[in-house]
Amino acid sequence: MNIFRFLADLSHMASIVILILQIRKTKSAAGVSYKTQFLYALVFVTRYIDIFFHYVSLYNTFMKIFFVTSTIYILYLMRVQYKPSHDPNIDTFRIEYIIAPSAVLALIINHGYTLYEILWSFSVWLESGAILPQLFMLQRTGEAETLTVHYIFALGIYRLLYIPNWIYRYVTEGRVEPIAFLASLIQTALYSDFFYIYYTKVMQGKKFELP
Amino acid sequence: QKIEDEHDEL
Repeated sequence: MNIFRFLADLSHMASIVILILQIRKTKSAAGVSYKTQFLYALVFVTRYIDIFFHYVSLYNTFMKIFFVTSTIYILYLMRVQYKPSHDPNIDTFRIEYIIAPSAVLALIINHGYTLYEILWSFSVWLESGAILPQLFMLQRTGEAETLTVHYIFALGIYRLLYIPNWIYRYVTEGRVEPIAFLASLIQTALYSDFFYIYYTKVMQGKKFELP
Repeated sequence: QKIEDEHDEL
């Protein structure tokens, strides 16, 4: 465990906590993409099924449980608790366009043709595009709640930090994980526009508004 | 490299 990965995981955790706090505080899930949350739930469930047969560390197990349960809790908040606040009419990105290519990529690029390896690869590719419905929604509405913006920012930081983590691990351990590395580059690229607007607007205390 | 080591991250 190096500092990059640890900070990345903390940032990932923070993003989820921010989202839950926002929904609970405002008693509303307005501005949050249900589709993105659903995709993340799918990412975690398909990636972390190894929790039952592959032990890494207490930290690893704890985080896996946290990510799966907290994301399902967000789905519950959006679908049941604060359902009326969520407008499906602005959450229109077709998730098939993310799920289908991820499935194809998982079948082509993986660490071996076992169910576990294919699901793992699928989850990695899926994660790289899972933020798209949220970014799409942001683009449609043109502005967002400060907390939603911080949520996306924390999520982007998490992905960005995994890149130096892998470079560090390559140098110190000779460890190479090309699938996750490539998928993460794609994912970070998706955030670049968002980061730019975040930097030019939010950092200067302005409201998050798309130009 | 063992497969197990490839999935020690989140």
